[in-house]
Amino acid sequence: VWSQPALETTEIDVDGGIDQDIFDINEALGLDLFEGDIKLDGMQER
Amino acid sequence: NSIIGDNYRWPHVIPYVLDDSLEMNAKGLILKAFEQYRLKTCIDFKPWEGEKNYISVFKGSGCWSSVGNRQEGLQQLSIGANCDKIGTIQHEFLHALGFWHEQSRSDRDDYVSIIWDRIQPGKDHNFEKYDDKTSDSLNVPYDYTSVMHYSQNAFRNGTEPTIVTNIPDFMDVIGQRMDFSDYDLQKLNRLYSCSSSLSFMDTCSFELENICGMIQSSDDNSDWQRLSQVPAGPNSDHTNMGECKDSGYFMHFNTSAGAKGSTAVLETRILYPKRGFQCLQFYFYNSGHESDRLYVWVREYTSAHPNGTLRLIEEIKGSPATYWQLHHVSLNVTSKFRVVFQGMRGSGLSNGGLSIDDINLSETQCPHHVWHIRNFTHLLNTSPAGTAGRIYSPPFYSSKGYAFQVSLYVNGTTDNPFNLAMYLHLISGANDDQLQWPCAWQQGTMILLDQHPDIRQRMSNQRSITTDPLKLSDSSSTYFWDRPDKVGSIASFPNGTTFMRGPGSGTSTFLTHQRLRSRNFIKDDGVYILLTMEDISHLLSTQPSVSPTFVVNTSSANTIKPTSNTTATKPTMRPTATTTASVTLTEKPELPNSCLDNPCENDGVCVIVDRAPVCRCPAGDNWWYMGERCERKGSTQENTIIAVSSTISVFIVMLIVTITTAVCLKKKYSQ
Repeated sequence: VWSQPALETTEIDVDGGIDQDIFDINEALGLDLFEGDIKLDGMQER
Repeated sequence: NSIIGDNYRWPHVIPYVLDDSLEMNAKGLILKAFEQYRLKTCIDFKPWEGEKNYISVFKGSGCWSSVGNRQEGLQQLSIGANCDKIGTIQHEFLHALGFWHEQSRSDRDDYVSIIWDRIQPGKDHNFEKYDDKTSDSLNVPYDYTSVMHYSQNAFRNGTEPTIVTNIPDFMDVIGQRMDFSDYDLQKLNRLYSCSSSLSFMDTCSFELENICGMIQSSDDNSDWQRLSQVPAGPNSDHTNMGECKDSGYFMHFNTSAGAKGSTAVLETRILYPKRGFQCLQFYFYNSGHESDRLYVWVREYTSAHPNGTLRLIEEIKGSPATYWQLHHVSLNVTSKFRVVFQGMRGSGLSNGGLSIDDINLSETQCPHHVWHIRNFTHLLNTSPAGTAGRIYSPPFYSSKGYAFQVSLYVNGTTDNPFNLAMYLHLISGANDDQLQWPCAWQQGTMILLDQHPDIRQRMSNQRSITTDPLKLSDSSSTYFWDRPDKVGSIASFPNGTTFMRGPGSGTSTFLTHQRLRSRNFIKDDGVYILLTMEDISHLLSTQPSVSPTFVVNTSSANTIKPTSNTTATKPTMRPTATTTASVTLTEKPELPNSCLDNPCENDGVCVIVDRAPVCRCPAGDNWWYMGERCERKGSTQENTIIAVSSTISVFIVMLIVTITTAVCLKKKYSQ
């Protein structure tokens, strides 16, 4: 293991610090998909 | 649980298009997800070449798919922003292959409780279940570990879970997005009648006495022995780590006896490659002397050499150690072959020998680098959260020559202390003056290895980061992936050598400690982080030059409408450079544009083959277009008419000839 003295290195979190699941992502976008991530065709919707 | 109806199945090889709207990181990850399908199932994916039905993967709003093959020509699957995780992509493709969510199966109430009053108003319908006339659980038990299961907090209104598992131990299991579970694979393989997978070749943990069909060579001085422990080490095998009574074997070559140079050779059974590249993985334990050697060879059989010829692949040497170490060896074999393990006694005094265990061979690419972190439990127990508990990997070079390093927060960041956090950094390296900056389209993949002995049952956790040459730093004053000696900060190696480390990109929620302690992530008190950084700039332009049946609207999940199912649209131009003058994408492929003026008639589709335009002509059950530009139509009806006409013509001609002959003969004889 390579240890590092306290010299600051910047880091960006691509998830913004939140462990977002598929359903959280789609919900935040306001999508109204079946069970959160399923696109139904017309017949299934009926 | 799968949608019922064979009409919803895809063929085993699924045509796909990667739309250029996709993020580069997502494109690379989709290809990695396909590799997991190839490793663990018989489902394969191929770039679309004019097939009627295919999956178009694009960056829409969110992550979504239809369930099953809708047989509507182009079928869309969206991998939107933040969906670029391999588990998410595997999840969406399982929908496309015909699977619903796990907790919607008909018997789910036996295994989970839906807490209806914790669900957001108006979202109850997302927790419906289907009866067994609609969905089929394929005779597989309810699977808390499925990649298709909701997490405990799905659609919650508040802070309490909406799904509670009837067996409490599974509360933190549901909702995993690491990889397919064993039952996911069982169901997929049952649904598609898979009897084997495409890229898996062999696994062996030496638990059975037949040692997986391996053979001892007669051209050596000694044999490998199947043992469960050796006084000088190892004390146990790697498969079970000595935890299971009457099991736990490995193969050992004793180098404490015999003369210098004496050898023992162990050969696998004959294997038949399909792809021409393979990755051999195994655990190795050296309790002998540093002069002892393990050689990995392949014995290749060809028509010219039916008895096989040996080719040395790798010499493994090193100081003896008191632990098992993972090795990867890349092979590139195209004819039938065996892998040959040759142990050789060195010149030094040995009390032990060489041992191997948990071998896996697959037709996949090996990871480029391995970071082995030992005494990991101690690190977990003692490291503080935040930067004080951050450790760095050794420096590595990518295949293009970029130097990089990974940082790991063992006990997470201060905001996420119960997670592993992992970040990728470019660092200053020996090739920096010759490299392109800012660094463009290099995809770094960090895999925390599930050390299950069988590669097919591993559920490793991984994340990928792709360098975007135009990405700006937070201050917007510099490019994020520019030269580390320009945008980085000074750092030093343990030996005191200083270098520059660029900013890191990654996630503070790489994996929860709860999941880290599950499965075989920590084994022999060590973890393995497999690292690969590869150039994916060839994926900049992936979509075909023409969309044949639909216009794709990538703006919203709900606004996608087919325009026509017969008319080819105007050719879609591939994107030109996505970079400014300050960045030169030396690897960017030259884009063929011969299809821009679509030469194909009658709805033919223009595709580029060997950099030349070729028309793929439409065809129905009893008709087809043909010719270079699909200008001629053929049909079975026309063929029948032609055949009948030809027969009648031949008959008439024959009749005329016969009559003429008869008349002439009559005339001759009458004379």
